[in-house]
Amino acid sequence: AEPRNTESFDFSRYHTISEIYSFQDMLVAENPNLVSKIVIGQSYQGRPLNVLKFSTGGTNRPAIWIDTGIHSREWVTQASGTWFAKKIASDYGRDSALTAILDKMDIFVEIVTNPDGFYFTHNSNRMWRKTRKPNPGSSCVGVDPNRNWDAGFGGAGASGNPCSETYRGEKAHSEPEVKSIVDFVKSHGNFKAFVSIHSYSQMLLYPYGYTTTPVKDQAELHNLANKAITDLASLYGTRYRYGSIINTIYQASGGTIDWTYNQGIKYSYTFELRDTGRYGFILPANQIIPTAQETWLALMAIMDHTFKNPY
Amino acid sequence: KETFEGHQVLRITAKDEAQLALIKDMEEMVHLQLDFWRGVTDVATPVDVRVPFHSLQSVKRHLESLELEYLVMIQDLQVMLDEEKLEMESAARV
Repeated sequence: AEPRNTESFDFSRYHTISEIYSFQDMLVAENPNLVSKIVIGQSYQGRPLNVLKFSTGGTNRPAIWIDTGIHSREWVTQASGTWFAKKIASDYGRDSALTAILDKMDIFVEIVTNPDGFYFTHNSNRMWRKTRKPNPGSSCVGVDPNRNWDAGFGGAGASGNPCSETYRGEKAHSEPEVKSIVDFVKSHGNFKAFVSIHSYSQMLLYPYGYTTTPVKDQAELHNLANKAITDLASLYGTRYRYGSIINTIYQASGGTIDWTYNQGIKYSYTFELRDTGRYGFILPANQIIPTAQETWLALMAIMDHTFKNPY
Repeated sequence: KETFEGHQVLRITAKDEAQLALIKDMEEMVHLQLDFWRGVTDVATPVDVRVPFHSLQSVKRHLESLELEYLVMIQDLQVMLDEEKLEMESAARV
């Protein structure tokens, strides 16, 4: 039942890694003047780290990054990322706000940010969260890729135990899935917003997680987060909390958006998507599209603000 | 393939900071092999934790002894995973 094009792709169900990879190739083939695929590296087990680039031209334009699935068991995020990619391709030239953004900026979307873990959730352990690289000297496998970044790395808010779900890894950027993004962001050098999407608990978070020191742009990030979750709630009433990571959830060191903010990417955010009920990570597939639709409104608020507030 | 027959997900609600700390202490009880789906944040946010079948009784006894309020959010995780897989396969056939 392989879809022949992205119009017949069923966004209302969960897909395997190969189905998502073929979706990416179809979207590129259908939109040669807008969408291209960049392989920014390989996972530990050798899977390509695919990033979809949405660009209408120019050279090294200011850019926005969106990633999903860094924690592999958070299936609604990869599913939403797939929907976002189709939405961007479909709305360019139709939606004035998105068209204005893409006429001046590029958007990069990494849907399967932890492919080894994602494959493992489909075939071996649905509850898997981390990467799949073995840890020397331990029988436990994998590193939490959201504790492996060089931002407060090794501090409180991550574990030094390889068997822990929040194991930070031997050293910062030890995981190829993380290092590939680090190298890409550094070599690109012109990212203006970075959004890393997780589930679940319905929160919109900004740096920092490793320290209580407020970021210098705290007021702006806080106000923008408020606007974003207000737009999100306007669709289905899904209520989000927002704030800095350390004040809203807990201390977490080595986190993605702490690193991106410290790279100078001011609009750095983490989403925690639904579950509004009692499903947790096993969110029913019939909630994929509503979740993606409401999240898109928040993403548009962040992207529109980024576009209108160049720095 | 790892299966989760009899695993339950408990939603624990702390009444105050003291109770929150007691839940936090459970993160260190490695022998119970708890998987915190939603970790300890603040009193307003319940904590969701997957408990393997072999730890269920002792965890529930522990919670009750500390008068920690909890509900069973997921009765049997494997049942839900089987439904999810069935749903994926039937949707793919369509």
